Amino acid sequence: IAEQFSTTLQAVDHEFGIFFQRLFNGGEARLRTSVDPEEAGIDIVARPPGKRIGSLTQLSGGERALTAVALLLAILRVRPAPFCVLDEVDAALDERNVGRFTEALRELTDRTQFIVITHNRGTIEAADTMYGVSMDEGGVSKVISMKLSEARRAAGA
Amino acid sequence: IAEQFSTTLQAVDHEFGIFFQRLFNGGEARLRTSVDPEEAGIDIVARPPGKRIGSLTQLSGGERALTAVALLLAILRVRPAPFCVLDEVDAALDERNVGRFTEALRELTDRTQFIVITHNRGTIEAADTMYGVSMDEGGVSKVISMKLSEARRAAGA
Amino acid sequence: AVLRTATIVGFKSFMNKTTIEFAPGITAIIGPNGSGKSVLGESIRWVLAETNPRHLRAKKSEELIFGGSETRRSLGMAEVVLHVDNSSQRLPIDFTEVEIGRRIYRDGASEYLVNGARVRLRDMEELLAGANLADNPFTFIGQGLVDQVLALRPSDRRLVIEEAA
Amino acid sequence: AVLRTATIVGFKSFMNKTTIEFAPGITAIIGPNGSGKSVLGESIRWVLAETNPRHLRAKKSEELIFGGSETRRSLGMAEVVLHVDNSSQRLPIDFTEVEIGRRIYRDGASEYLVNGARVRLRDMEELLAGANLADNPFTFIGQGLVDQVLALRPSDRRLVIEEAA
Ligand SMILES: Nc1ncnc2c1ncn2[C@@H]1O[C@H](COP(=O)(O)OP(=O)(O)OP(=O)(O)O)[C@@H](O)[C@H]1O
Ligand SMILES: Nc1ncnc2c1ncn2[C@@H]1O[C@H](COP(=O)(O)OP(=O)(O)OP(=O)(O)O)[C@@H](O)[C@H]1O
Ligand SMILES: [Mg+2]
Ligand SMILES: [Mg+2]
Repeated sequence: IAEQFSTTLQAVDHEFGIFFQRLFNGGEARLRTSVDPEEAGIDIVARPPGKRIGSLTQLSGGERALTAVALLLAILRVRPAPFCVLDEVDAALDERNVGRFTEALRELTDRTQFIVITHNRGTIEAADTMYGVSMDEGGVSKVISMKLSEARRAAGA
Repeated sequence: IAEQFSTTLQAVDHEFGIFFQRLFNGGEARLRTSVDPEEAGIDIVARPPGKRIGSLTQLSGGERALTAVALLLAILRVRPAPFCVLDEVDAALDERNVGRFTEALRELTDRTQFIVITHNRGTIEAADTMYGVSMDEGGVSKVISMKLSEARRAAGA
Repeated sequence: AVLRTATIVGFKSFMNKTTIEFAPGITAIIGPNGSGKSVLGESIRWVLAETNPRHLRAKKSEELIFGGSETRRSLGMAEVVLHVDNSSQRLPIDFTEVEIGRRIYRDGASEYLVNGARVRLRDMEELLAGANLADNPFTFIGQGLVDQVLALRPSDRRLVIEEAA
Repeated sequence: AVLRTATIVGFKSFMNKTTIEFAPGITAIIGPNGSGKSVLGESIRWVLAETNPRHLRAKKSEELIFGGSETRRSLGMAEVVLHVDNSSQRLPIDFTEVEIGRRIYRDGASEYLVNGARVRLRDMEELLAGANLADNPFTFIGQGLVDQVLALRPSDRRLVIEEAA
């Protein structure tokens, strides 16, 4: 990794590689300075396990989502935010990857509260608390706090 | 609707309104000529039931997806294509809307074969045939034809 | 700063006063399409001094106030108050409990409040910056943003991560 | 034209010859992330004379051929053949069964085939146009496209729908 990278970026690169391998159960990923000398920048290199290196555009929808999650979590590890709102970032993930995603979130909960908007049963399973949002016929939203067990029964989980 | 609209567009507008009301169980939607006189074009106006008219950007993620589906199906009704491949267009839909989506697809199956790539159990439930795709450790894809009943058991549906 | 509660009234679809309590760990927000889940997330983003209405799916701030429906009339004000536990002193202010509030009125007038007292936008941003909450591109992640992180022009991406530095 | 079968070999991740049979109605394609579901859809799009590699997540056509993996070597050719029931005569050709094929080689050479005979791209497009299959923006809908339909500049949208006319 180029010396142009600040200490922060080097730390993020390191964590990115680790989170990627955990979320993909193998493979490798890193940041590197952009090839373009004019535009100082960062490229992402990601290789899921068993596959050859390609560009990001060749990754599948779920692989792109998971790679972005790995990078986000790396940044949150290096520069924790007190909380993070994730709005349906799990939409493209299959069941097994949702499990890896929520386990990775769990690793950061000592420093960060996660508020996860989701339709996914696996994500709901992994949550500590749950809120249900509904809208009445008058176009007004309201919130119901659901005990986790009854929420899981409602989600058919 | 403006006379500038060709017969085709008028037919699509008509079907769009109908499909929208079925997918949203109410509300209204239509096409109209763009307000901008320079740029001849089409605007989409959509109002889910109980809500006031707003711009498309104010619709929720699932409402936008469902509105786009209504327009797509209207076009397929007026100009049938022999088949249509839908790649995870149901990702943002809640359980009830997935049901309405698949029922609407069913209406067009007399003229169009649908190939639906999905992670969603409701969509899988509604399918007539199913294929499972998997990748071996060598990065090679293969396809398994799954009898629908065993596929549903595997999906835990 | 640990999120304790959010109280929302008049913000977009939350016409009625709504309070939600946050717990440590992972909180899931579920519900049907169009029910208001993303609006809930936007209300928190807004009270944390989000200045760009387009990040909140609005063309102008006025659209953030409950605009009425087929059967309800619109309101004149939107307010969100966030109650935060500051015992870790992540917020550079000498209180262990901090209430961060924001209001907006139809005429465009807007207020920022800390523990009930009005402050300038600049003070609010300074306060939040201390806890890495001001203008932090990684606090609110939507479906578009997952791709956005990967698709950023490399020059943006460097800025984005350096911003975290 | 009713889709009967698709036979794929060497196209992207489908290194080995794969045949799938389509039935009437709704066919669901399921599987883990990265397994090849979208590639399956792309193979059909490609054999139907898709000329823009960017619609197939490739910068150049060569990337459409199986490029090898950690443990497999790359191949030199990709081929997709679609077997279509033409008893409705939607395809303007005097056969009730039609095989539409396409091949591409690493050196860039490419072939279009109808019932095994080579044809020019133009003939292929004319044939497919008859069944509303040539360059039809509504035959392949991806997750981005759902938004794309709504987000098109109104002027594009009119063209897009007129194209269907
Ligand atoms: N100013 C406003 N006044 C009243 N209602 C509003 C206002 N702005 C937005 N809304 C309504 O709030 C709803 C938006 O909800 P939101 O985007 O939070 O849905 P969601 O629960 O995230 O759904 P999805 O699962 O589809 O993403 C829309 O139906 C919109 O009509
Ligand atoms: N030319 C090629 N040679 C070999 N493998 C390739 C080639 N092009 C793409 N691939 C691989 O095929 C896989 C793409 O699969 P695809 O996009 O179809 O996944 P998917 O089943 O749709 O997954 P998701 O559910 O995440 O959308 C990628 O992992 C990619 O590495
Ligand atoms: Mg939403
Ligand atoms: Mg895919």
